[in-house]
Amino acid sequence: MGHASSKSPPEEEEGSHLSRLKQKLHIHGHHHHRLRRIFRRSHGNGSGSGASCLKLLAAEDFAGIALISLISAEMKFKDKWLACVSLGEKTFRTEISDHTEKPVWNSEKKLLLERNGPHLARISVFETNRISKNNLIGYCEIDLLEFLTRDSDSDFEVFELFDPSSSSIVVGKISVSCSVEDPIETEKSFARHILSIVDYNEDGQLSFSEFCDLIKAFGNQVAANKREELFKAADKNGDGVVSMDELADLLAIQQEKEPLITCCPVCGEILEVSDRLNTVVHLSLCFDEGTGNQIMTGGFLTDKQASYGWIFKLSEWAHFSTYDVGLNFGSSASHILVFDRRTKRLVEELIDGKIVMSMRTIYQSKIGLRLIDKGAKELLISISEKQGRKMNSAESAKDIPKFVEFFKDQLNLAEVKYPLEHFKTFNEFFIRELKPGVRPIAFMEHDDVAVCAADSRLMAFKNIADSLRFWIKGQKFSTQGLLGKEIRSSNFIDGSLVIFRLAPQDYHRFHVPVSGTIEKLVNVPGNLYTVNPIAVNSKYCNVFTENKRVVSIISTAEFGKVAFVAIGATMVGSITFLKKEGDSIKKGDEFGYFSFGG
Amino acid sequence: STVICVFEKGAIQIDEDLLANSSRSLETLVSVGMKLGIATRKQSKTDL
Repeated sequence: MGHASSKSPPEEEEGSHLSRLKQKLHIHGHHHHRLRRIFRRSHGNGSGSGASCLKLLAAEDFAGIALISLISAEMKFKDKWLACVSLGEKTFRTEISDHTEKPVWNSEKKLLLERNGPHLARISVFETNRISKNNLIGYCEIDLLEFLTRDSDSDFEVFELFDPSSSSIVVGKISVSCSVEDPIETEKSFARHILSIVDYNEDGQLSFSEFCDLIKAFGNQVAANKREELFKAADKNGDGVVSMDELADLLAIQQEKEPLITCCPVCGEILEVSDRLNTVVHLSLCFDEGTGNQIMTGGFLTDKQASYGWIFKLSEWAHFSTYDVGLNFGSSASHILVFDRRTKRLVEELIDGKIVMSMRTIYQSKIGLRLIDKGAKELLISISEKQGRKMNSAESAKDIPKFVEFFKDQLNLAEVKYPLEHFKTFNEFFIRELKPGVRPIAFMEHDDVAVCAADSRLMAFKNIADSLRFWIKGQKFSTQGLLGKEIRSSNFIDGSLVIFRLAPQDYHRFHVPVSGTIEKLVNVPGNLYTVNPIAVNSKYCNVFTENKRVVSIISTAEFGKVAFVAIGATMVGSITFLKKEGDSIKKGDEFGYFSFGG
Repeated sequence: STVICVFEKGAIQIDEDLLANSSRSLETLVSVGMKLGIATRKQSKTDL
């Protein structure tokens, strides 16, 4: 144990550890059948039954989730400290402590512990008060299998921290705890978790449509084609909905008969269908990354995936980088329903199911949003600026034909003012103008008729209270918050609210909805969260009051004052106005545009 | 990206179909220039 026990124990000793480890797991009666099915598959046949056999099979093939906690440390001088735990190729870190000799972190992380995988954890403690870099002050190594099987009444152990330049010098002590989660609990908790994510009406059960979204996101075309059959199989009591227990049973039974989950809905990784338990472990950890049930940050994915992948999952605009594979992903594509005012029909708009689930995981959980707070806000701005530079380059023009092909059903090139060859960069195409007259302005000569400001998906409410009731769930939303500090909101208290949401394929210029004079134009700096309904519908996310935006006040004879707020979003954060303060404007006039950038 | 317009209280009578869809939390696909609503502050001169 500790620094001295850095080599792996002998094989027979390890087996003994594993037996003791399994005894630490609390396996209860009604879960036995499911556990047996899981392990029977791994062994090819399922000879034997009962608890003793289960323990034997499970111990031989053990894979589980260890919950490791870095509690506190005693160092020899005062500083601001952080600690890291590394296992195999994964590293996770705590937050930075106060300036003290005795840092307290109470940070925990779930780690996958496999029989033939790494189980030697290295814990490193860094001082952080230097601007240029963090310095490694002490470290220790812990054999987690040995730790977990040690007879001890204490909930934690204290380990000596050694100087990295000399293992004989002790520089401090660290308190660590570690426990193992029952694989059955892991499986149940996973079922509970995915149910909560696709349970749109939050009734604790899955309706047929919610169930279908889940099956689609699992990426299995065969399963998607027989979702009705699967739903009936899951709905054992025939009440028309699938409960958490029913879902857990279906996942266990079906995965054995015919694998249901073939790709992770969060990270998109193709899963090894024959390895049921590791599939559940993977999904549990991946979902936990999103909802942040642990405090330590890091990645179940590779570092690159963790730093890059999550950011792209924060926005539907990820399609701009992935449209060659994104929505064409078939069974993982989900959709949202929109009412087309022109045709008076409901239409489906496709969106990648993985993006939907990832955004729900992040934007609709309090701790998921805390993840965003940890530096991702800056990353969203940085990635948007980078995307702006890329889309302004001559090279980006080659993406235009692919984009047009991808959105061919939703893009009418006949309306565009110039031919495709005219556009020298992708951004130029993105802010394309339309031919005169292709967007007729309703009642042009009647300034008492307001018109739509953008090609968009619209939500309209008589008053703010209705908008909060039906759509905007951010707890901090207010008219004053939307308009910013420089605009007096008393004119707009309890006013009517109209939201125009632009999608990637849309014409990205916005127009004046009412005739009048521009009284003010105010820049409000802010973040670049997605403005997708998933974020707008999250009570933890306040995109309209926290995102970067430009607020203009239009004075009109017919409507009094009208506030026009252009809000930037991830990737598309650049807002340009073509009018200035004091300009007279006529409804239908071009007012400005959104483009790629920060 | 998104544009939000805020009108003064009672200044606009938004078209009923847009309000009805929104009250079902259903977005309406619209184009630039489509009618949004009519002013209520003064007696509207427009016979719609």
